[in-house]
Amino acid sequence: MNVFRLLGDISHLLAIIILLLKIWKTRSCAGISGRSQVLFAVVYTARYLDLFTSYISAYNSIMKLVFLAASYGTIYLMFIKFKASYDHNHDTFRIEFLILPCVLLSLLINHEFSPLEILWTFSIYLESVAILPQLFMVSKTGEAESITSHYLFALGSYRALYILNWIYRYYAESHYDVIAIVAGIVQTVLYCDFFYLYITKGIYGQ
Amino acid sequence: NFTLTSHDEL
Repeated sequence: MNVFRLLGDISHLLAIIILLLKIWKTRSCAGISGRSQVLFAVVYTARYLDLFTSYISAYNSIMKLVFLAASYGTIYLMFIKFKASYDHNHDTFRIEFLILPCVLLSLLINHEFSPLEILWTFSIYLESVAILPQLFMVSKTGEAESITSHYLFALGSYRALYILNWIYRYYAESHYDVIAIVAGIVQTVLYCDFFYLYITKGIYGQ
Repeated sequence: NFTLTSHDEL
């Protein structure tokens, strides 16, 4: 554990909490892509199956459980409790165009051809593009509430901080995972346009 | 020391 990794995890946790609080406080999930949230639930489920097979640390297990619970909690709020506020009409990104290539790629490029390893790889690939329905929704409506922007900024920062963590680990521990690194860079690049808008609007727009 | 199956990150 290094400071970049810790900050990345905190940023990730913050993003999830911001989203849950936003939906809970406003009793509405307007402007939030249910499709992205479903993809994130798939990502966490596929990746954290190793909760049953390998123990790393209490921190690791607790964080995994929190991410799973928060993700399914978000889905419950969006699709059941505050279903009426869900913005179907603007959430139209075809997620099969993301899922199928990720399935294919994880079968072709992985560290080991075993079920858990393929699921882990699939989750890494899918996570890198899971935000696209949300970004598509924001660009389609041409606006995002400031709280949604904070959510996206925290969520994007998480993988950017992980890149710093990977650079650190490469030099300090000779540890690297090419699949995670490449997918993490793709994931971060997808947020660049949003980061630019968030920073320039945040500073000059108010 | 690159390990295949131990993914210690979240």
